Amino acid sequence: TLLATVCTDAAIDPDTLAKLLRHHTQTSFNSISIDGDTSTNDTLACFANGAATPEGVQPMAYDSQNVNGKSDDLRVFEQVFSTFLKDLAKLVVRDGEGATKFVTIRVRSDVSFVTAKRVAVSIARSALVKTALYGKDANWGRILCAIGYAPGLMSSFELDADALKIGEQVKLDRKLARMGKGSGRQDASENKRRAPVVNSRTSVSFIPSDGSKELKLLVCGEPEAVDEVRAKEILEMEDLEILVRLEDGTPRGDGPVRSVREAVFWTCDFSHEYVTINGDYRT
Amino acid sequence: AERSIPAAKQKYVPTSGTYPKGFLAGSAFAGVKASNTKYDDLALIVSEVPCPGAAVFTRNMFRAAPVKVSGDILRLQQNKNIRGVVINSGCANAVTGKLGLEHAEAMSRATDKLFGADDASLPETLVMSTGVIGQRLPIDRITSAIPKLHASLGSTHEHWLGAAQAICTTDTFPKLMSRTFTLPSHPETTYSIAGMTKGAGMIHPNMA
Repeated sequence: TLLATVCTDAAIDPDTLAKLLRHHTQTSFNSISIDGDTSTNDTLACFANGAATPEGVQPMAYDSQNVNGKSDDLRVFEQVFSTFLKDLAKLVVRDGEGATKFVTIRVRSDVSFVTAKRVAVSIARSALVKTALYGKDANWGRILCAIGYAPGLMSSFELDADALKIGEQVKLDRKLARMGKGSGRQDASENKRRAPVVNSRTSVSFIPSDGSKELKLLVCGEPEAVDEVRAKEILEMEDLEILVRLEDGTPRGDGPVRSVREAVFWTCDFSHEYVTINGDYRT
Repeated sequence: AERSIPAAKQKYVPTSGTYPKGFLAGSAFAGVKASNTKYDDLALIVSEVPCPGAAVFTRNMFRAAPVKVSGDILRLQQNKNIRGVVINSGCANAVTGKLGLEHAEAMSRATDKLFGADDASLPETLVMSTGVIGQRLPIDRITSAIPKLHASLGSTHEHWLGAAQAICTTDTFPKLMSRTFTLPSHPETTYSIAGMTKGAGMIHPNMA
């Protein structure tokens, strides 16, 4: 269970405080996972008593007079608040039961933020990814597998609109062939070629925490020859970043290049100790 | 008693802090979980003057009694006039039916009374619980320890650290952070923000 209490002596209007908390929970405490289990008791509470606010200064509040409803004070406070919640949330991941690794998962998508977040959550929840990290194994295949079954992606090839079109075309051709109409003469190799391709826009890298060079594992759907020694070096460190790009900077289909959304999620590895702790946690 | 902290985690535990004015923190021993005979397991964070408060809660279908009671208090008070939060570790008061709700309300009311509230007053103190699911709270032990909890309140780093320690369950270190900041309209004024958290297992929050 996650419990958190945050207090500030700045003065904030009650509705604004509630809105700020809801919004910034998404990118902080709702962006962490240790074991993928959502508790019955999770609570994050926040209090703002204005005890440090100079006499006569009004509580910070959203109001339409300001640019996107925020005064300069509120905009600055929001930045402080957002960073504070993220850093407090990361402390929880640092203490994951039996954890030996602190893993940042950063996913970039030109489809949507939701796509990026779903993929990040899927990787963070994968027991196979987490045990590979504990074993210091650069098993990018498991990361790709977790990307591939992320909710909302598996069915629609949302990662690759081209594949969707090809998939539909192949189904249509087969239907026509059954009816003895249309081209219908697709031989196996033709259909095979036009079947949904392995996603050619997905790249996966390990980013070491010491600032040294990125280790590319998969580039635009093509596996790299992985330097095992380098991978082991990187996985020896306590902190690791897994960078997933679901875009390659080119337009999807014949549209314009779309803006990239990024989701960041924090998790840890799964160790023998996690099983021991939870096997012993007597009810 | 102080729980020992693994050497590798010491770096995450602050040795000092900058805590927001007008807030007090405290901790006390109630013996919520039978196997705990020495570590504080009650914590209290309050504002000397009731103030705006907000919270987000789990969306798990079987949300616990303290989650329901705290949500009701915030709705009743429209996020205003909130005193703070009383927290127990050692028992989650979850899947405990009507009696669980009564126990959570009793924790809140026992705390309010120590700040002068009477039975007619609206509740001002939120409630949080963490620990084993499916067990009832030893509510008498908790309510009889709350005056001690109230007496333990203070505004030093040790008070805040004690509260952060008291809410731990399988955590290996207390999670406490504090920062100062200024705002453009009055750069001469220094504000503070502080927070404590717990969690080491059953962690995949999806709060709203």
